Amino acid sequence: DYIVVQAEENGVNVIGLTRGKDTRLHHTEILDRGEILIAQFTEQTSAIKIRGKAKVFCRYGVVEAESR
Amino acid sequence: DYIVVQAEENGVNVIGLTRGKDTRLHHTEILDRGEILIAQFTEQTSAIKIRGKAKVFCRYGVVEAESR
Amino acid sequence: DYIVVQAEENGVNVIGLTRGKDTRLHHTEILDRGEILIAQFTEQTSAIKIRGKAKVFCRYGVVEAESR
Amino acid sequence: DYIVVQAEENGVNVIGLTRGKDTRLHHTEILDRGEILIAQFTEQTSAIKIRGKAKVFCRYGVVEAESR
Amino acid sequence: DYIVVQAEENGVNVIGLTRGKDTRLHHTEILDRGEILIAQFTEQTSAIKIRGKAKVFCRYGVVEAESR
Amino acid sequence: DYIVVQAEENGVNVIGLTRGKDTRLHHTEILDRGEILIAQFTEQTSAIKIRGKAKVFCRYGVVEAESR
Amino acid sequence: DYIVVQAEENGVNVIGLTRGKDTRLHHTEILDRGEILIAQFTEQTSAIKIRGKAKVFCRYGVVEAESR
Amino acid sequence: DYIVVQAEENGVNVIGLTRGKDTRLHHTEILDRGEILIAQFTEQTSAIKIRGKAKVFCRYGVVEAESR
Amino acid sequence: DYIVVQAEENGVNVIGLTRGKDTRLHHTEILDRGEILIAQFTEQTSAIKIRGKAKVFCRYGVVEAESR
Amino acid sequence: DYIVVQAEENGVNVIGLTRGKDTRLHHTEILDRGEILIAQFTEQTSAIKIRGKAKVFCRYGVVEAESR
Amino acid sequence: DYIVVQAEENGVNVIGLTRGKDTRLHHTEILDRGEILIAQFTEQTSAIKIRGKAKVFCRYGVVEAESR
Ligand SMILES: N[C@@H](Cc1c[nH]c2ccccc12)C(=O)O
Ligand SMILES: N[C@@H](Cc1c[nH]c2ccccc12)C(=O)O
Ligand SMILES: N[C@@H](Cc1c[nH]c2ccccc12)C(=O)O
Ligand SMILES: N[C@@H](Cc1c[nH]c2ccccc12)C(=O)O
Ligand SMILES: N[C@@H](Cc1c[nH]c2ccccc12)C(=O)O
Ligand SMILES: N[C@@H](Cc1c[nH]c2ccccc12)C(=O)O
Ligand SMILES: N[C@@H](Cc1c[nH]c2ccccc12)C(=O)O
Ligand SMILES: N[C@@H](Cc1c[nH]c2ccccc12)C(=O)O
Ligand SMILES: N[C@@H](Cc1c[nH]c2ccccc12)C(=O)O
Ligand SMILES: N[C@@H](Cc1c[nH]c2ccccc12)C(=O)O
Ligand SMILES: N[C@@H](Cc1c[nH]c2ccccc12)C(=O)O
Repeated sequence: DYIVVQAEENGVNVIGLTRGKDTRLHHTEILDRGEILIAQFTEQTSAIKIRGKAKVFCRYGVVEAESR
Repeated sequence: DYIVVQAEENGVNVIGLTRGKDTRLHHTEILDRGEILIAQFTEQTSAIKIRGKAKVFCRYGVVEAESR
Repeated sequence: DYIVVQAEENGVNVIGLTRGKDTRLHHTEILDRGEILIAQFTEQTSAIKIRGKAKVFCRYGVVEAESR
Repeated sequence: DYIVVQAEENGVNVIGLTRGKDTRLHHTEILDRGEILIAQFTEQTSAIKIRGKAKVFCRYGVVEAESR
Repeated sequence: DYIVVQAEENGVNVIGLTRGKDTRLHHTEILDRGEILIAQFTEQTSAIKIRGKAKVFCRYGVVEAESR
Repeated sequence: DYIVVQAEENGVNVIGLTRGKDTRLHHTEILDRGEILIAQFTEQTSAIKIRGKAKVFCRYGVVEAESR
Repeated sequence: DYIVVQAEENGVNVIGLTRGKDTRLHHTEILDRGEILIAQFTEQTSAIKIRGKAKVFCRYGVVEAESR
Repeated sequence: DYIVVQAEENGVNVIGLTRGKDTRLHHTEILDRGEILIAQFTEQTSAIKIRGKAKVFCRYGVVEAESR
Repeated sequence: DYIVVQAEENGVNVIGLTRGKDTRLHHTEILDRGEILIAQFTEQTSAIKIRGKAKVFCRYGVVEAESR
Repeated sequence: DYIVVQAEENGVNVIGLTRGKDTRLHHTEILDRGEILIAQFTEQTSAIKIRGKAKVFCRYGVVEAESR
Repeated sequence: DYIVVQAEENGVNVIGLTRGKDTRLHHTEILDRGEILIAQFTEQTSAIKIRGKAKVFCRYGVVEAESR
């Protein structure tokens, strides 16, 4: 299982949240406009947060993340 | 298995409820308008509660959470 | 496997019934209007009862629970 | 695997029959009009009987149980 | 795997035949008109016989059992 | 995996043939007109023969058995 | 996995060929017109030959066997 | 996984090639016009060659083998 | 998983390439016009090369191999 | 699970990010215009980043990566 | 899982990249115009690169590789 994030502005944050009893950020991947990140759920990552303007492709279709 | 939450206002709560005999909150992720959280069911999390205005994407389609 | 409950009034009860020889309530999650609960079947929970006005999203479509 | 029972009158009986050599009732869940029960097949339950007016949602569609 | 039997007259017989070298009846569930039985194939039951007027819902659609 | 036999005359034979090096009849279930038998393939049964007028529902659709 | 053979004349041969290094006939089931045989692939049977006029139902549709 | 060969002339060859380091013929089944062979891939057989006029039914549809 | 090769000229080569660190030819099956080969991927074979005019049926449809 | 990257300019970067607690680049494959890379998720690679003008084919369709 | 490469010019390179911590070329298969290679992902190969004019058939459809 993976999701695809297509950055539509510079500085889009794709944040990995830890799996397990404790939920904290373990990695933030920063994308520039036009870059694409394909990220799986893993032993480390059981939740992913996206900040900034980006298209998120997932099993439910395309979901738009907006910047504040 | 994961769900996708797209916050439509600031302060949307995505609450993880514990798996097991006891059901209590183990983590609340707070989303600002436009942010997206993709969260799996895990060994810790067997139920998820959403408070505040948000779109929830799941296997049954898009379900709208309303703020009070 | 999970179901999604969208509360349409305050005080909707989502009740977990125990798995095993004995069938009793182990947890009742109370939802306010507009809140959403996504709940799995688990080692503890083999039946779920819903009281109050709510939409229940499951593999068979959307089933309406009515309040008395 | 689960079925969904939507009670259309008070006093609908959802009866669990035991798995194994012996077939007897191990639990009867009573539903009031508008209540919904989502029940799995389990190690205890290999057959389910429904008495009273109710809609039963299952893999084959919606089957109507009538009261006598 | 389960089948659904919807009785259309009183006294419909849903008969479980034993799994294994020997084939005999291990249980007969009697349904009144309007009652519904949802029955799995199990370690005990590898064949099911239906007598009396009833609708049988299975993976191949709805099959009508007629009374003699 | 199961098949469904709907008898369209009295005396329809549903014959179980043994699994293994040797192929012989281990059981014959006799159906009267209107009766339905739902039978699985099992550790004992790797082939099933149907004699007499009956509808046979299987993964390939409905196949008509004719009496001689 | 099984196939269905519907005999359209008397004396249709459904021949089981042995699985393993050696390929020989281990059983021939003879069908009369109108009879139906449902036969699985098994530890003994890795190929099946059909002689005589019959309809053979398999995952690829219905294939007609002709008599010489 | 199996394929179905329907012979359209006498003397159609269905040839089993051995699985493993060495590839050689381990069995040739000869079909007369109208006969049908249903053959699996097995521990012995990892490739099958067809010579002569025949229809070959497989997951990709029907492929026609021609005689020279 | 298998592919189907239908030779459209004499001398079509279906070449098996070895699985593992080393990639070399372990077997070449030569087909005459009209012959059909159905070949699996195996412990020995992780790539297959086709030379000469032939139709290759695979999960992506029919791909035409041309002779030089 | 794999993705396909089709470079639409020279110097397209396909970057493998490490699986595990630590997220860093373990390999960058550089593609010239017209070249194609098909890359799996693996024990080493749990996220893939694409920089430069390219088409990315994945389970959600085709996603365009733009160069800055 | 396999892909299919159909060479549309001489000298098309199908390059296998190693699985594991280290990513390097372990084999290059050279195809002449009209030849077809069907290649799996394996214990050795977790990425495949294609250079030269060719059609690449994969689960996402047909992707065209261009020569420089
Ligand atoms: N640490 C949590 C992270 C998480 C996953 N899904 C969630 C839903 C809600 C809140 C937290 C989470 C877990 O592994 O379960
Ligand atoms: N602790 C409970 C949480 C839960 C899951 N599904 C539920 C349905 C109803 C009530 C509680 C729950 C469990 O793991 O089972
Ligand atoms: N304790 C019961 C709960 C239950 C599940 N499905 C049911 C159907 C009917 C009655 C009770 C049940 C069990 O695990 O089996
Ligand atoms: N005790 C029986 C219950 C049962 C399941 N399916 C049935 C069908 C018919 C009669 C009884 C049953 C069993 O586990 O097998
Ligand atoms: N005891 C038999 C019951 C049975 C299942 N399928 C059948 C088909 C035909 C006759 C008997 C049967 C068995 O387990 O195999
Ligand atoms: N005893 C045989 C029965 C059988 C199954 N499929 C067949 C096809 C043809 C002939 C016999 C059979 C076996 O288990 O294999
Ligand atoms: N004994 C052979 C029978 C067989 C199966 N498929 C075949 C195809 C061709 C020739 C023989 C066969 C085997 O188990 O493999
Ligand atoms: N002995 C070979 C047979 C084979 C299967 N697929 C092939 C493709 C090409 C050439 C030979 C083969 C093997 O098991 O692998
Ligand atoms: N020996 C190689 C053969 C191979 C499979 N797929 C490939 C793709 C490209 C180059 C070689 C290959 C392996 O098993 O992995
Ligand atoms: N090392 C991380 C890489 C990763 C996968 N998915 C992610 C999503 C967000 C951030 C990092 C990641 C892991 O294996 O989990
Ligand atoms: N050695 C790498 C090869 C690889 C697979 N997918 C990739 C994506 C990007 C970069 C390298 C790769 C691995 O097995 O993981």
